Amino acid sequence: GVELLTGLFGSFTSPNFPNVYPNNQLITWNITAPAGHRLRLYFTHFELEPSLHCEYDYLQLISDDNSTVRFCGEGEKNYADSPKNADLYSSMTTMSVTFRSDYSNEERFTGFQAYYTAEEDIDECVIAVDGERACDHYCHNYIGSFYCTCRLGYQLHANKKDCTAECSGQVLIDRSGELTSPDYPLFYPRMSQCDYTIRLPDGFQINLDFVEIFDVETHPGVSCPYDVLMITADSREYGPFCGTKPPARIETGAHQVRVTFRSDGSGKNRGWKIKYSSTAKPCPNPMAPLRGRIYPQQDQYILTDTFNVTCDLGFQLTLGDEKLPFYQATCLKGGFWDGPLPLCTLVDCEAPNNVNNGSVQFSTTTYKSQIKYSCEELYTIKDDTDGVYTCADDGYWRDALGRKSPPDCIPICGKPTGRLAK
Amino acid sequence: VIGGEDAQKNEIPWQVMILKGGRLKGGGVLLRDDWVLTAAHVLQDMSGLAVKLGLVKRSDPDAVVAFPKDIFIHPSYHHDGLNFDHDIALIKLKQKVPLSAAIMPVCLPGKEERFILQTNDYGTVSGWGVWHKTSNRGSYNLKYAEIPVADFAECKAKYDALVTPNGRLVVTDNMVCAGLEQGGVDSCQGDSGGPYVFLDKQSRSWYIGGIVSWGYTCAEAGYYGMYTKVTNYIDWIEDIMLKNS
Repeated sequence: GVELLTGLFGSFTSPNFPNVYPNNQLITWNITAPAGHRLRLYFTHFELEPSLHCEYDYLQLISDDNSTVRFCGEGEKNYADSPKNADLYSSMTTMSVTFRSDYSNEERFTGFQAYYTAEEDIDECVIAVDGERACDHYCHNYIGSFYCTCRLGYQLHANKKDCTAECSGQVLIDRSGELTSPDYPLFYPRMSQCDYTIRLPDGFQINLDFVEIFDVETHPGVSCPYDVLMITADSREYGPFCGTKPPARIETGAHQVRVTFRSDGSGKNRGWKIKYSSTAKPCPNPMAPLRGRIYPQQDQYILTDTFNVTCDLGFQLTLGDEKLPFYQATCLKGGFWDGPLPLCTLVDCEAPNNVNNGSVQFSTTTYKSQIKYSCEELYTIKDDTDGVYTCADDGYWRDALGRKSPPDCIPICGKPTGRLAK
Repeated sequence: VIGGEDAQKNEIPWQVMILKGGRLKGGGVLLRDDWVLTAAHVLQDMSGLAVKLGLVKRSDPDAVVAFPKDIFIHPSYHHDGLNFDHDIALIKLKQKVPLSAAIMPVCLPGKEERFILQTNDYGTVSGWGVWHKTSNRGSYNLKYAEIPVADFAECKAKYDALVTPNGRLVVTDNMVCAGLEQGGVDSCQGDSGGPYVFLDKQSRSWYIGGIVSWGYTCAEAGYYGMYTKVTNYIDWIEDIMLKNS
């Protein structure tokens, strides 16, 4: 027969206890503790017919992790298979106890008396199932259960156990670079769904080089059934890739590449690393204009590369009749610059502005030319400056203090003639 | 100006005559070629207001007449006949006046310490106002006199002790007392708004130190003439001129 026992504590005995137990018995007690508790079982009396490996009469315990232990003999006589005074614990909330007697009990053994208590919280965090820990990263035990959390940068998977890497939606826009599986070269996280996009301007062609270590969980008979690396460029697909041999270089011919990587809930593999580079048709090397310089100087300029032109001091960037405050050229798809080169022409401050109650004298207006303002009789230059302005490299007339506004001619004050002048 | 001398043409080229309805209202001083500084109590409104420059004799046919475009009375001035604090105003002329030997601005004082008036500094006051203690007629010829800055504490004490039929006259730090202790030389009615100028020895230029404002009687011993202290209003003057030029 089978008996069900529940509650925080209880007891059960062999049939007819404390008298001799009958022959040919097979009784099972299924004990269930409240959630989060494990069971402690102990005996106040134990006396079963001893036999080798307890093959005659025995008491067998089956815990819910399917571990089995079998007892027989007498505790007082120190038989090897008796439970003696030991406390027996279940790993989880249930324990199954089976009493069996065979066809004879000639020495009149009296059986057992067992007590159980559901007295201790189970630390589910230390329990491993199939060799796997309860949680991928962090485990937090509490009465009745446990929960898992992940290290910074990881997300708890819907299975509440695994920590997946945040690795989706990554976009790389540099002309070259590298991308790896999460935590590379350490074991990559389980249950991860990663996708990376290398997105360069139209005109670039992206090349991919796989570097050692390459280690993606594989299967000898099936193509990448567990974890898989896939690459998509334009409409072409490369992969699936797995195993330990890095794939050969891939010249995609595309300016946009998508790399996806999926891992399942098992395995310990170190992942992959891709170095990518790009090529494009170069633009003609630019020639610096006379009195000008080009920077940065490069051996080759390709798509999106830029260069600036600056002029020597006193010279100005001009394109046709237009004065340019700044010039930058960009290499376009197909190997063309986006505009013609400017020239560097001598700065011309042009004719200076006139002032009220004064005049200005000048002969030339180009860089470093000088002009002189003077005021009419009875007027003087405010601030008592000399009125000399020089054509500066920025195209403005500037005085010795760097000011570009023309001087003010203000009336001379307080200088009468006659007695007050003396 | 009582006890002064007749000015000659071109001697005080910054002197401005202010007229209201063609009659002498007071004096002023030319600051630029289109700004006149005067006393607030000389101005009420712009109607009928005109200024003459470049003259010493009232009937000088060469005098330049100009008209105000705007007037700016100091916002803190509230004339009640006893308190002349902040007695200062500016007139912006409609047009710039032609400068000449007869028409020339006076300088504004700088912010340096040498422009702070000290007791016994001598300055020159000028105007067409009453020129004799026994007469209430204005002068035909522009008159001027040199008078010293008086001790302010002594001057204030004197006025504080004086109770006129209308009440006590107010002396503030915005005023300069000037005149002779024994009296006899002073500015008087009709000179109001006119210049009290000082020579800056460093630049050899005359600057405006005071504006004829008020006094108890004229040229009387013990009661000094009161002038608006221009150094206290440099920022106000420059701000008004800058914003309205």
